[in-house]
Amino acid sequence: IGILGNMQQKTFAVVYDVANQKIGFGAKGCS
Amino acid sequence: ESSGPDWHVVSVTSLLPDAVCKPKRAVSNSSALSVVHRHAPCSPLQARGGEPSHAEILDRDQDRVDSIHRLTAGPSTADDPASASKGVSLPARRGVPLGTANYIVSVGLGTPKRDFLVVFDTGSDLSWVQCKPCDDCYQQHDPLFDPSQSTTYSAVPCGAPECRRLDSGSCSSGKCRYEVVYGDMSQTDGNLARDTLTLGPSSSSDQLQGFVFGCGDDDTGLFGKADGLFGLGRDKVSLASQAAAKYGTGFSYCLPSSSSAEGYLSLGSAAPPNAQFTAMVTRSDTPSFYYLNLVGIKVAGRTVRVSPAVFRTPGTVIDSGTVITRLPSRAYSALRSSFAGLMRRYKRAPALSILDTCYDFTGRAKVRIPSVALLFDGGATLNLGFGGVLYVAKKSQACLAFASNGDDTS
Repeated sequence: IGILGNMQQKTFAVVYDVANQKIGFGAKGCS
Repeated sequence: ESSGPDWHVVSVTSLLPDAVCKPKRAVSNSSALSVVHRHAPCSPLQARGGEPSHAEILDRDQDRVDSIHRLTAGPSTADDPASASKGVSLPARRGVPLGTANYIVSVGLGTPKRDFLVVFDTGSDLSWVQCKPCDDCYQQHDPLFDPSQSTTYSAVPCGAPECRRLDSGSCSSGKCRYEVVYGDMSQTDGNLARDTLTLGPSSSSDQLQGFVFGCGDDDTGLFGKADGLFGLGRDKVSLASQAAAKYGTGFSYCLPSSSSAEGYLSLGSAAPPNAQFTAMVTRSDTPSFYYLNLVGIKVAGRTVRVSPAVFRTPGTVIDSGTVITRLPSRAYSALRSSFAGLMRRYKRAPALSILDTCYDFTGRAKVRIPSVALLFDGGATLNLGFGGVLYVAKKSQACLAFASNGDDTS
């Protein structure tokens, strides 16, 4: 399997929407 | 500084992180915890001179990835002696053996509450802190949690559903014993317990009554000075699952750039308006992991020539605790080839642990780096910032921050 590591997640808002079974990425999530 | 969407133009003097903390509060919704990198200047756990080297960080990262691979490879690896030596033959519900994560949050435990700095980890489920009395605990940042000083603490009895789900098979004086063995052989053992968990700044509205966690009394390994670890995996015992009734299912976080900002961990699934979504995939053999479907990669705006099946067949896990993204061998080779072709003007540098495509920027004022974007099923695109493209150990050694999974036919 591939693994999406935290270097590539930094500064994005990473959303785990379990109810709707989806994962989201929002740019500039920390600012 | 940017030069269009396809390239990053960066001053070389800004490549290395700041040596001092410049706290910038992240914006998030309610019940959010501040997130900082464990080894960054903003970390309360930072031990001057005691942080691991880049090579050590990357070597530990490979231990974690090896552990994920063994778990997802299924029972056929059970006879592998190397696998057995790492403890992965343990029942999956005995704890997901994935090592420590790299980001920390502060949580409050007990009544009256005491604050603890814990790593958070989407690759494991059970949360734990070190407790008194302790047979064998490592030195941590704060005093040990003392159950006798909390009026809301209780041990989970052996017959409780939470204990049976752990499948630890251990019962002592009517108390449920848990054990988690991590991929790098770090380990925690203790009593399964309940107490009030306070998230955020001490408001009773942000309390989880009866939070189930591990009260560690025999803990060894690479936990640094963290007071414990909180799991955000998909099992019922994880913080994400236990908090779902109060905050709603789901959670979000932002991991800060290593030194100059704080991120957040927020329970509940509120999403920023600019978020792009892809399907969350479940696999029954490793139900704690969050899978998604990576389907392609762009370098400097051009799609790398790799069949989507190369990504889709093995699948992809998103993990807050793995540092470097691992790609199937053919996908990594194609990415490396495209990237290196656009970086020909720069002098190559020696490999750094698992990172084999490195450059020497000594003597340069600015560098121009091709952008990298990850494409997901359904059209979501992760346009990586400069910090997601290069791992900068020093000016003379900045490496493409991706690695191969090795032989993808294995």
